[in-house]
Amino acid sequence: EVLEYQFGLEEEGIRDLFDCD
Amino acid sequence: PPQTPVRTVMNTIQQLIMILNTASDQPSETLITYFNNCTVNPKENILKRVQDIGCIFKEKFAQAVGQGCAEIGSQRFRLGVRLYYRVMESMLKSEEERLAIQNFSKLLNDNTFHKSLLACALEVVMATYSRTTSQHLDPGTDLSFPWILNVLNLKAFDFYKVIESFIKVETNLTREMIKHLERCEHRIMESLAWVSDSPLFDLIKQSKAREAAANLHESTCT
Repeated sequence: EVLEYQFGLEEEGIRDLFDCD
Repeated sequence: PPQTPVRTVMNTIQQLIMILNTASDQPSETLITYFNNCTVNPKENILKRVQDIGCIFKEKFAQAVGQGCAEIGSQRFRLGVRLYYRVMESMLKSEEERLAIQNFSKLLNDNTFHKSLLACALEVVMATYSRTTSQHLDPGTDLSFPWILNVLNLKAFDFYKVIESFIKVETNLTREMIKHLERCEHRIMESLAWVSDSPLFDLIKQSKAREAAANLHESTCT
């Protein structure tokens, strides 16, 4: 049985990941 | 009924078709509003990018599976574009809720973001259908991940960045598809992100520089 997908714990969104301040 | 491998594949395809049957090949009214709210309207670039990538995708698909299957490539791409617009809208709604802003000009004008998101949508479509075709093709006709990265000339690390948000906002993905994207994540983390021209190394350098600056500041204060 494969574990459920683990989301990151930090409240990070797509905007942060593409470095958009 | 018992869940056979064939039943699982059929369910995954049905689920994808159900999600995208009513979706549009063009940006929705809600997306257009997001585009209009931008400092620089990204609409024309987004439409042109989709068109340009479409030509490349269809050409590479036909090269891989044969000119006789070119129409299948067009159908796959059309589904991918529908999913791309659908997920983009959900991502923006989610970010609007989180940040309480409506102007996503920088994000929506970021070429890498769009290529990564479109690549992820296309990967979901390709992976959905891949199990219905022959699994024993020669490497030249293998369209499974990371084939899509080469087609879009995209770095694995940039593709990695959209996966979690994609899964989070597209709540109708099947368990099989979530597992597939997770396997892509693992391959990127374990090897694909560590090639010599990966953007990951610039990030590590920046992080070290920030750390050094912080340490210097701390020692000066002391």
